[in-house]
Amino acid sequence: DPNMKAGATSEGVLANFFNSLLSKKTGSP
Amino acid sequence: PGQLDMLKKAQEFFQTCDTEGKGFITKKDMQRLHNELPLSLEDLEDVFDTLDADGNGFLTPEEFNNGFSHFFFSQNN
Repeated sequence: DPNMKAGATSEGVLANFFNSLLSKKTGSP
Repeated sequence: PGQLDMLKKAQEFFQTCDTEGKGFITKKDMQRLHNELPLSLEDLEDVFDTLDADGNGFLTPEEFNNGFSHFFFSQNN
């Protein structure tokens, strides 16, 4: 189901995004 | 505990995206982060669409906080 995959991907991408911001600010995750 | 830190972080990250201090984030603002974060333009667009709950093309601090708190608490659980 492409929709379910999109949902799961969005969550992963969101986590990736915030983790990147966190490591950018603090220097480490 | 942690909730205040979470809100502080959310506010900080919002400002990172909203470099002009408009009070909202557009898709263009989000794509600007492409230079700073290891994410593709497609990923950043995906992030924006996920956070933009009402789909109006503007990301408010409230929508941003909601998305961040969802991430924050899912990480801590």
